Amino acid sequence: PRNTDSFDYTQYHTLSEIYSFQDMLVAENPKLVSKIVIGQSYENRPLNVLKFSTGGTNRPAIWIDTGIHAREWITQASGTWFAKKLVTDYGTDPALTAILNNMDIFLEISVNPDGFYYTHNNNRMWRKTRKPNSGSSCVGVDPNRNWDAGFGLPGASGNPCSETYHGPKAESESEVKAIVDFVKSHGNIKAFISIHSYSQMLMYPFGYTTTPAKDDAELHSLAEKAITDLASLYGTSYTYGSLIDTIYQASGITIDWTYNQGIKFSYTFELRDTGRYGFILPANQIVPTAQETWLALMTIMDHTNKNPY
Amino acid sequence: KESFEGHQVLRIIPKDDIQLSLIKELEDMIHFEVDFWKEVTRVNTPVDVRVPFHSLQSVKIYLETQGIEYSIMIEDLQVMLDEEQKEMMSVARAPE
Repeated sequence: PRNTDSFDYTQYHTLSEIYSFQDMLVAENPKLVSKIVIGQSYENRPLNVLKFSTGGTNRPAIWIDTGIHAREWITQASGTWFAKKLVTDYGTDPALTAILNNMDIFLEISVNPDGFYYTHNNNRMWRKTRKPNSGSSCVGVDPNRNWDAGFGLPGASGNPCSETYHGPKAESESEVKAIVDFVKSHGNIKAFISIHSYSQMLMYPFGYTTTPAKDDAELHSLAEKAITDLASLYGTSYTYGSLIDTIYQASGITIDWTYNQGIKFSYTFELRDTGRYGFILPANQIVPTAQETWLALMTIMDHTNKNPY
Repeated sequence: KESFEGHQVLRIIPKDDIQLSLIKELEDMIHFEVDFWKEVTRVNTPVDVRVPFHSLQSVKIYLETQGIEYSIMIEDLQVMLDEEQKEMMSVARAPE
């Protein structure tokens, strides 16, 4: 594609195509979109973040990421669609325009580019990072068990061959550390939304403890509203709740760390599950999935904008 | 490229807490090399497991002897991956 209008959002794309897409989007929208490289992956790929901003300095911000688990292709594809949606709706959609007139939005489409590349070229079922583990023939760490929040507690594995291996220490993965450094240095992120697939769930902290988050009631009611709005488009049914109550105990996860950093609106999505395809969700479901998820994202972003803290 | 020929994805629905723990035990049977696509959560919530061809018979026998019901969600994973790849290639070639 020569521009982001002719980019085919109804298909899955390789990492290089996504990198090209990001550059095209920046070039086409220089006043709204910029690209920040927040670090490098283990295999030296750039960790690109798109910044959507209408100006100001260190405005309150919303973070969205997709693709921390490499094989969850619907997430990177949805992230690409979200990026385009942000530029097309700014100035036309009053709610998004109000958000972007007050806040910045950061979008990391491929949090785990090494793993994503590996799914395209070697092993479609790869989930983790691609960093070798000392003393083991098994490669990679689960980047969603590598955060410094209940790190190493039950709900992650100490076995490097496990899909949920937490790594040798918290933030051992450069892909995780880059976000940690960015969030800390920014200091004004108000919502953090990390997107996975597939189970049709919207969850909030905590994963490592049954102790409710201080803001449990507000997070719960906002999640309920978000999944109601999501379902209004195609009737897709989501469950919601704290992570430990909704799925299982999971330690060292992204949103527990972000919440402990003071980011109240910390959520994680599990996108569509048709009950037939798992991670091989057909490409014709990319746009419907992204469209319905967008409604939930807007609900969370709008609430964040209207409820400063 | 790694082949997933003959791999199946089984959808298992645990009916009680005993079945839940029996399915969890599958995770510890390393020689089966199963891959939980959807982890064990609670009773009546589906668990999806990718089972390599070499373990299929053993895993199915394990489930059946424990009285755990399952269905085959994906008959042959590689067939689906081939279709996915074919679609991507055809789209990539379209401009040519």
